Amino acid sequence: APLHSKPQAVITFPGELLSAPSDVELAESYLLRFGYIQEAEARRSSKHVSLAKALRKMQKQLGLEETGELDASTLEAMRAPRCGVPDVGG
Amino acid sequence: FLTFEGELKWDHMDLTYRVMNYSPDLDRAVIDDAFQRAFKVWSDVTPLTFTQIYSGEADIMIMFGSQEHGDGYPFDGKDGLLAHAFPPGSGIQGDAHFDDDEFWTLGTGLEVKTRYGNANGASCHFPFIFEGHSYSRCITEGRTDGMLWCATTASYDADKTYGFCPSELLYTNGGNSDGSPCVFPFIFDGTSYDTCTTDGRSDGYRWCATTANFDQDKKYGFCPNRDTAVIGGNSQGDPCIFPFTFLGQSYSACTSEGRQDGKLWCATTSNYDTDKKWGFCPDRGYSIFLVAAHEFGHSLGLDHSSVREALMYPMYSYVQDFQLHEDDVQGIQYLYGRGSGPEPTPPAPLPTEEPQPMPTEAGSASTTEEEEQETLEPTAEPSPVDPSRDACIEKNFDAITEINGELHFFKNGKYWTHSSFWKSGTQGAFSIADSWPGLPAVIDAAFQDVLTKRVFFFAGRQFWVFSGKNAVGPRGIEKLGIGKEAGRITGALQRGRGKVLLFSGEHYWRLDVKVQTVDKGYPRATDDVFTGVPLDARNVFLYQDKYHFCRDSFYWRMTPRYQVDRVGYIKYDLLQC
Repeated sequence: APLHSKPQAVITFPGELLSAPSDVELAESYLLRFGYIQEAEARRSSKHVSLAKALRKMQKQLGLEETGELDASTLEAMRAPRCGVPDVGG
Repeated sequence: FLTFEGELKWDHMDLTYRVMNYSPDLDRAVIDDAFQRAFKVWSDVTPLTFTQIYSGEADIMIMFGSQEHGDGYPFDGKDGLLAHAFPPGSGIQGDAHFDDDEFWTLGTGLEVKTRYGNANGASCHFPFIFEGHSYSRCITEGRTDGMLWCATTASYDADKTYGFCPSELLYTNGGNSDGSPCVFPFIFDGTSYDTCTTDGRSDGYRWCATTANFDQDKKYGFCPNRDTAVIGGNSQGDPCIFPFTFLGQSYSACTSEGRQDGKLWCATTSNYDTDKKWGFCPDRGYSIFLVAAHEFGHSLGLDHSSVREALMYPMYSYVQDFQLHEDDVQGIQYLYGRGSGPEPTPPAPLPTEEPQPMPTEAGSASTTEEEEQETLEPTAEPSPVDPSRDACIEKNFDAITEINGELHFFKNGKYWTHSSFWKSGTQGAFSIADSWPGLPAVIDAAFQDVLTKRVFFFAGRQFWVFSGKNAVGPRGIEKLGIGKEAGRITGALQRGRGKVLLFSGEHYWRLDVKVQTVDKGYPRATDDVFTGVPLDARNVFLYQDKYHFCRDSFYWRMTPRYQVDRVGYIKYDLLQC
């Protein structure tokens, strides 16, 4: 579904400090846009939402190593030109 | 593969499509052709047919749009999202939209509109085939006047349509000529040149004279290389140099390594680590054909695949010779069935002819019946699913060489591998194009450099150097210093210390692999050194530390002391059929 607004939740990644803000914003936007996390799910959660599960799902879908972390290859995949059809959901 | 929730699919096979508008990046005819080919990808493997209509409501409506373009799913400017499409159904369902902020091409860069010739100003088609070789740029081959030309279809050999490339391509940069154009032919060192050349330079930069006689006038400039002239960085206009070293790794193509913005760059010398000279690679755009084929997959009911090599994988990657992946075929046939295409060709029957008599010396094939029985290996019937059977019925391989410890047998776009160490034995057939993109179907010879593991391929008077799947080439073997007396290279023998012998006809050259130049004093006569082997050998290669010369069904094996110690059957001894 089109993004009407950015999620309010603060996203954290377990076990490590936040990457540079631009990487986090990129990940948020990507995971929401392509259906790996739903807006309702992000709103329901408390302010700190673990996205490891969403990242693993994305990494599995794109054939990446399933680390659950915002590693270099995941970021590179998020920056790659691609089709706009979501990977998950209608 | 995945289908959409509910397995949405069309309820009829004869689908229509309509192109509502066109990108300004390409001619309408080029876009129409790209879409037609993209639909053919799917119609080739299903009962589906696609017809273009020019008015009214089609099943699949196609448009170019930017940002918010009316469907609530906005695009995002250049790069990022390239296109999207809706699954089958009425109204907007089935439609495909392409981001008009992208630079649409055929995947290889700027479109080159031709002049004169017989193509009425049509654009160059890259790549195109000329005299059996593939070219992705304007060329002067086949002409004596130095004029750049290109084919305007995929094969000049078949269609004979061509045009001349704009002369702006030859305006120089740098040098001492303030951007004046090349003059062809020009004289350098007493020799006439009708193309840009690297002769006289050690940095690999192509240059030309801007008057007819460089020897006299000393006026020159560097030739623009539309394919790799960099933009920005600290080397504006200079060509990429491949391979180049970055952080100790060798790169044979533009890369985004070391950058966080994903932009492609290259070094403009052979070693970025020491020289720090670089620039951004020119924008090759996105192939409208490849992106359309993917989007039309959605229009037909396929969702994204998790198979990286599949067309329906969500991320863009350019491939030169596209082939639909098995995962895509399974997906679309799951929805629509197979269509009325021909059944797979059944495997060829086993040969029934008697083997040729074993030759006793080079050039002769006479033998006695006793010798024949003594030398023939038992020919056990292969198992019904013997994967090596195809290789075993092939005759006269185009090239044979050892790569990564396995003997490779090449023939007509396919190759087989044989390992004497693994139980798997002979494997294949594999596709040459899959393993080494850009190579022609028929290669004459190949060898692997022991030190760098790079693989050199030869076909006609051209050669390629591969690091993995990344290639430099094709280049002419004249760049190696091999004169026109060599029509083609028939084999290669690694001699150690960075030297490789290249065979052609009854002569051979010794190549210094590091500097990629043949040593002085060559060519030499083959039978001066290699006595007792056929001078018309089709394949020459090093295997298990011995030299092998092949002709017809046989091979002659020679020790490093130049003694023939065995003559045998290729298929029984080397392939172990």
